[in-house]
Amino acid sequence: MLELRLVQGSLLKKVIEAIKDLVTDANFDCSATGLSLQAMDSSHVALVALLLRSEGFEHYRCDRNISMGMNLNNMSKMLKCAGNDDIITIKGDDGGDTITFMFESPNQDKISDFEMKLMDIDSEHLGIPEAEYHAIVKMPSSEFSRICKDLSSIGDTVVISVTKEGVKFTTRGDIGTANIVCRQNKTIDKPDEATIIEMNEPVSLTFALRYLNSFTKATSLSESVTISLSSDLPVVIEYKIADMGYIRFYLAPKIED
Amino acid sequence: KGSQGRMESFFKPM
Repeated sequence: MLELRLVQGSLLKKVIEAIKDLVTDANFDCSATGLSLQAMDSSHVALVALLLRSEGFEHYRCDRNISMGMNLNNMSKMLKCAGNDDIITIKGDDGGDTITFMFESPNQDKISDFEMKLMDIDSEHLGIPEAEYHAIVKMPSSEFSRICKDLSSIGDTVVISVTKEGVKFTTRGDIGTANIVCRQNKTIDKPDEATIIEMNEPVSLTFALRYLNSFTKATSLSESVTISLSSDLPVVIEYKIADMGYIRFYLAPKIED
Repeated sequence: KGSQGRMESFFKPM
């Protein structure tokens, strides 16, 4: 038996919108810890890891660990039927082949339930070890989104370099080149608008902008984004989900020939 | 421009 009641239902709507273009089908794993997901895009270049901790739900009942395969496009269709202020409850039975989404309007005058078919998904779970990153950049998520969008109109790939000067985003295309440097900026009252650069050693990596642009669909989940870079690891782009967990996107770098 | 890396080159299946 599974019953998860999420008062801020819009969070679930946003999470699914953020990942549905990257991943078609995914297993949602439910345990005492929370609701989690790990999935790769079809070319295995990017990976998304989601965690919604049990404490973030108003009511959380998960009698035993279960994995529920869902088509994210279908899930999106159903969650779009929930209002932004609705409370969403996810209900399922052990071994059942469907899951129910219940939507309650804030003043309880409209209650809907949508039953969705589950699917069997063969997915390989990758072990992601804790790592020391060469550099970690925290910046406003809207700024990161703007940079990825702007650069993708000029080139296909971006070089992200962190030095003591700041973080530099560089692209090159048929029409020319572009460099955007963001410097550390802690001296503002609003911490969400700060750019904070922690650097253990300089790092420079090249990534496909197409994927980074896809990750920025999570921008509305968090005011800030954290970019963790190491020369021998995929970059991690993390959006924290208030009081609940995170959505992390991993992207494998381009490798020099 | 370099070739695109894949996740399995960095993380091993559990």
